[in-house]
Amino acid sequence: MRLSRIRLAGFKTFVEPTVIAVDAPFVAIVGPNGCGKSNVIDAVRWVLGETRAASMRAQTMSDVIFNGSAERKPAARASVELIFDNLSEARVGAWARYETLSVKRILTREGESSYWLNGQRVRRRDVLDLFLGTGLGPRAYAIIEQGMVNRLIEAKPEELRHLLEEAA
Amino acid sequence: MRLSRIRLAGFKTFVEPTVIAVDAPFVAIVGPNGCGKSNVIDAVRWVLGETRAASMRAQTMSDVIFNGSAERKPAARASVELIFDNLSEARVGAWARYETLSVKRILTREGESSYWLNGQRVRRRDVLDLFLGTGLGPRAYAIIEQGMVNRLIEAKPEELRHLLEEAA
Amino acid sequence: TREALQQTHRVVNRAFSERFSQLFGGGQAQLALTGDEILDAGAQIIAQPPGKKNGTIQLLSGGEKALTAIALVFAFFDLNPAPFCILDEVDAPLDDANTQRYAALIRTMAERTQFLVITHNKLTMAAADRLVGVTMREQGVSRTVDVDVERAVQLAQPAV
Amino acid sequence: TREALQQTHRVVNRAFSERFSQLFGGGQAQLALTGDEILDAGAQIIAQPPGKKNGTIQLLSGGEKALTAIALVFAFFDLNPAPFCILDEVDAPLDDANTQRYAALIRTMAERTQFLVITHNKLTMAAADRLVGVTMREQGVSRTVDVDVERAVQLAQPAV
Ligand SMILES: Nc1ncnc2c1ncn2[C@@H]1O[C@H](COP(=O)(O)OP(=O)(O)OP(=O)(O)O)[C@@H](O)[C@H]1O
Ligand SMILES: Nc1ncnc2c1ncn2[C@@H]1O[C@H](COP(=O)(O)OP(=O)(O)OP(=O)(O)O)[C@@H](O)[C@H]1O
Ligand SMILES: [Mg+2]
Ligand SMILES: [Mg+2]
Repeated sequence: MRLSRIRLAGFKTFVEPTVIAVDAPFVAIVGPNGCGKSNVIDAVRWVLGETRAASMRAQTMSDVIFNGSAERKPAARASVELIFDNLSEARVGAWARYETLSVKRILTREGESSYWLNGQRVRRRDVLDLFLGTGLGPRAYAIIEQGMVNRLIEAKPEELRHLLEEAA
Repeated sequence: MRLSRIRLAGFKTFVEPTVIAVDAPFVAIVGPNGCGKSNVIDAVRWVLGETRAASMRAQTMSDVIFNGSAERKPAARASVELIFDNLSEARVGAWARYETLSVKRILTREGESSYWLNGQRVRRRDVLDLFLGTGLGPRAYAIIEQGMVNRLIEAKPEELRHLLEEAA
Repeated sequence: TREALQQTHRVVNRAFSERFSQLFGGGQAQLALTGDEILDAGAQIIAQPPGKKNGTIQLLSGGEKALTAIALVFAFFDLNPAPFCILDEVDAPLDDANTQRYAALIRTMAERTQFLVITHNKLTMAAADRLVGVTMREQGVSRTVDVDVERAVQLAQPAV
Repeated sequence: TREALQQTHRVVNRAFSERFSQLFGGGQAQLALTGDEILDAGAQIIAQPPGKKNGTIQLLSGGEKALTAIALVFAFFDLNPAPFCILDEVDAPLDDANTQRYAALIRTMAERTQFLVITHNKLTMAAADRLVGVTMREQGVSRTVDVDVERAVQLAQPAV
């Protein structure tokens, strides 16, 4: 299962519909300070079902919607879509039936939230179940945000044991 | 008043007597991870009278003495000397009488500690008084250690106001 | 349960030790349990970079601490692998030699796991298969552009 | 005393705003006091990089946060200047453009204050008058060597 594209519109600084092609084994994302690289990481967390605003450097969930710039008004909604290509992998488990898998999340300014799997509306629960046991769940180490390494260095012995317990 | 040389012997990884010539306006200290660059910074703090081991990434003061390697036994004592050249500056205030100023600190494994100003033994108090009002005192911003910038970023409003109070 | 925790600890400890040696080009490390009762013991990182003494992570240099923590991240990832792994600027405090080993390890792991890595480091960029450049030519608005790896490294040579 | 604190705040605030603009090549920042009674108000960093919205430091990117904190360090240093200033790897999260401005500001300030800067960054090295290399050829033992600036930058070009 390989992530082939990330599509964003209205998500933080990605106000314009944007397609990021990441279809390679080792992709480096580069650019100046403040240009939006970490915002892409927040988008991936968000579409996988993150509910804690703080994990995406926000205070409330609606903070992820583009909130305007000198030239533009705030966006009415944020949407992020992950497109997985499953053709080359052994197709096993919950993912087996998909050749291509699209996971999408939308949040409007009015607070309407929805999740979509291959174009079909589903509940957040269904997205979590799909990724259960794939290492992309909430307690996983698939997404290492800026500053996480420093927190590990500073972690007390009880906190490190807690990480072992969560992983067990 | 310009720092022209730093001399170390037995201080952390600088077991061999070492003279670092820093006699230029803008000196960059470079080298691989773990080679001893931050140890030089600890040495400068130490010779200026630092008494808190934690400020020099140590647990007790004797931790700054070279504690041995695969090939070498621990050192019997640590000594650090700062040599200031005062010829080109307007000679005012407490520094006025010195053309060259040497400040040295020694700590032995037995715990004997001494401070030296231009070869003459003095008390720690005399070293602190010499640097009083020069921005090199304990609450100053002359030495910014690795990680300090991150702490400033994370500082709470009360902590930032506390910094203003200390500086006032 | 006690067995589950002990098993998890065993697996993470072995993976941590292995990833540490790969990243440091030698040396050894462990995630040691303090105390006998695992259910309320603490876990402490003990690390020994090549040619250095054994000790807790607090005794290491800034870059050594970061590389040790990266080894632990990879160990937890090994325990519960995902189809992809995203790393945001973990290479910032690394010198060139450690950055090369970090990038080379990712290349190796990328045979089975897709890596998306945010970096300002030219050595990490040079090891990637593909570069996605993020730009902000219009104030406050992000856009992306595909960047050629050799060209980017060339462009990125400091204009000194 | 209230007057001393207000005076200190005024001076630091003005220096912070100035250093911020120099480091970001524009924009503005302030160290705002929350609440009316200065003696128990909190101090909060409000920053606006060029072309971006005003907000607290928490809303900025990793590199923007670091550069803002560096501006505050320089403001406190301006308040109580010393003959020298030592900076240990503060440029780690900065991109090339911000590193260039950081190094250029140090060059300017170095006309009156001596700067000793630890760095892994080639752009910062290139701006220095002198490079001191620290090596550890023998395990656990540091030695120093003088390094020629142009030669070091040349040697330091990533071997890609
Ligand atoms: N909802 C939003 N609407 C508009 N802009 C936003 C929103 N949320 C965050 N931003 C902006 O995104 C920018 C931060 O982007 P990001 O953290 O992705 O930068 P970065 O590329 O990771 O930089 P660095 O290299 O410094 O880490 C900030 O300028 C912030 O103001
Ligand atoms: N008393 C001591 N005796 C011998 N070695 C010591 C002593 N105290 C610290 N060290 C060693 O000094 C090393 C750390 O050096 P230092 O922090 O100066 O590295 P650095 O050059 O700043 O690296 P980085 O670029 O990663 O920040 C560690 O390997 C540590 O074991
Ligand atoms: Mg970032
Ligand atoms: Mg260091």
